Amino acid sequence: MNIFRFLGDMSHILSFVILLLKITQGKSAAGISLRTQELYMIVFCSRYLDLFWNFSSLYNSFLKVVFIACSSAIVYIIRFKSPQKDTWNPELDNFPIQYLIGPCAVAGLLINQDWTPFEMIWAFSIYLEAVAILPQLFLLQKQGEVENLTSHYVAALGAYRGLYLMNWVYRYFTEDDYLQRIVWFAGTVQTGLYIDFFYHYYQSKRGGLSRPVKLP
Amino acid sequence: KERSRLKDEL
Repeated sequence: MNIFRFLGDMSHILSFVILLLKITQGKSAAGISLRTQELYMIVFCSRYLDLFWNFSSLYNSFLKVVFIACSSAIVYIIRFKSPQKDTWNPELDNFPIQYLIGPCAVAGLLINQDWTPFEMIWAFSIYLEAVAILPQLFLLQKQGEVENLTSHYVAALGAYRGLYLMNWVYRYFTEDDYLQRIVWFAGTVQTGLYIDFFYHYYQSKRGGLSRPVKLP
Repeated sequence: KERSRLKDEL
């Protein structure tokens, strides 16, 4: 464990806290992409199958359960719970996620670490996580302006993988046989997708944390 | 060799 990875996990947890607060206290999922939340649920449920046999630390196992539970709860609330479900707009949030899931599944089959079923599913989850934010970013583009809490949510989510990039650099230089090309590639793509958002987020928050983010 | 056995990251 190193500071970058710890801060990355904390940023990821923060993104869950912000989103759960927004949809439970604000009683609205406006501006939140259910498609992205569904993709995250698929990512965590497929990646953490090893919860039952790969016990690397209590910290890891605990957070795996937390991430599966939170992502499932978010999807449940936005899909089924009133009044949140009435604030979700299927016309706006209509990114064809099958065009994300399909290629990631093929990539997971072809490019993985050990050619076992779990490794293929694991690689699929890594590739899918890299592109899971796309429906959310498309929704924000359509709306032009980003509600305050939503902007903090997306920023925390982008920071999490950005901090993981630093963690991988740190581990590469401090550990002798550390090699994880799959997550390095996917994590770089994932963080790259946020760069445009981060630019507008920084520009808008310079004048004060609660100003809305405007996307062109 | 990729250290795939020990997946110690989330």
